[in-house]
Amino acid sequence: FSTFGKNLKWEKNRITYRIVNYTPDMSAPEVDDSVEKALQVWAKVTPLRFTRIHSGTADIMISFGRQAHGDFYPFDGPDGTLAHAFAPGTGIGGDAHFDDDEHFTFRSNRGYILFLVAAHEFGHSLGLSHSDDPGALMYPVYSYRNPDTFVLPRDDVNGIQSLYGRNSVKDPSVDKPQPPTTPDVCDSTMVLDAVATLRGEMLFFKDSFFWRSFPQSNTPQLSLITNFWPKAPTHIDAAYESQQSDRVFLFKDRRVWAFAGYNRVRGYPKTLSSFGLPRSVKKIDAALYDVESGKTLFFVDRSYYSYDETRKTMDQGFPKRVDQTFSGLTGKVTAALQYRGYTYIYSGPYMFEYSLRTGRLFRVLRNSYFLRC
Amino acid sequence: VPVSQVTEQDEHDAESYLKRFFNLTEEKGPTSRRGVSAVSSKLSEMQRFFGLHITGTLDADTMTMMKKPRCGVPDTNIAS
Repeated sequence: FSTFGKNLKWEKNRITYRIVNYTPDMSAPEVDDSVEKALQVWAKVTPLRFTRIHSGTADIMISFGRQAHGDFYPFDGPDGTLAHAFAPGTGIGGDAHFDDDEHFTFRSNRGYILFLVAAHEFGHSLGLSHSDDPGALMYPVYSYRNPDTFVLPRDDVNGIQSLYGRNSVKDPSVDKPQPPTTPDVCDSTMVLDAVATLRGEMLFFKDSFFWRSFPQSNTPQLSLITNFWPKAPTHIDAAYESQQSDRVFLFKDRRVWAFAGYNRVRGYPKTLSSFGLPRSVKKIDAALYDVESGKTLFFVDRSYYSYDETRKTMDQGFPKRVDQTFSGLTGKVTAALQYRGYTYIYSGPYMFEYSLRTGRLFRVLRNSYFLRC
Repeated sequence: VPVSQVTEQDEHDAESYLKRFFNLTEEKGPTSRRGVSAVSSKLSEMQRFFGLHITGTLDADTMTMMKKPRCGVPDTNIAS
């Protein structure tokens, strides 16, 4: 996180705000609710309390405008800059302006969710500058998150509390979800949730994020899963790309989601049993598509199943024990990937490199092998 | 993306982005006398901030990041 500096904060905890005008995109109550919820994001973790006034000058004046709108920073039409806000201070200090050439929404990702944009801008109104943590609310680039399940990330909590301290009022009856942290790609102890290929890229899933690694780029890029696939699950169990159907499948508990590029495939999520897995299987640990045979292996505890992608049926003679086929693999399988003809089975922080045809183990590597640490 | 695919428009857009969000100021005097150009230096700063590969040149990742919808507050701490 970063702040504008110690002297650029409010020297009081009671802050007033005023909604000066409205966007035609949403009903007034939806704007009111979005703004109030966005302020509560910060109130929950600090002593700050926000009071709405309906006339006169508030600490935080909230308005919608287009192009040149009365300050030195004209907006730029649709997309690009969505909004901006000013550091705490008198006059324009603390004010938040929203570009009304954008399409703002209450909850739908068919536009920019006003609650998310406002919560970010109010971070500036309270003294936070931008964070380079891609998982932070104060990261400068917009990313879709589910407003109903939004929890202020740890980086932002640390930032705002560095200026105003903690929220001393604790309501024991409410158990607060922990602020999510952004995983470190080079953490040697990190256990990945899942790995998959996607049209020549490699995706490494962890919590609500994934790293994208592609041949032309040296640096894996961290992104929120929901920024790529808004309705996708996070903290998934397994993932694989079926090169036959050109789809990526994400698995979580008993459900499976399918995406073709950016688009969610209609009819999903489906259940694990739609892949022919027995009903007794409640979740899978990993999935691997074998290009050579066109089969997909589903790993469950110490066993694995084989699914024929062409016939869309489970192969006979499964499940088999993992260590029967993959010599030396005694731990729990956590992810699986096939890349350039080699099969990589992840177990904890390690990755085992095999020939799937012979089951021969070539090397034992670290999870970060493909992540260029 | 090989440099040859970067158009003049891309370079113009990139400079506007760096001026707006990374405090790129107009360069005075010949670049060669001052070594790395201000644009390249600011590009490196922006690539470092967004966790991109730090090349100091305009590449596909960097251009993609510049086109993403975002907040209008600068990324370098000049708010005061």
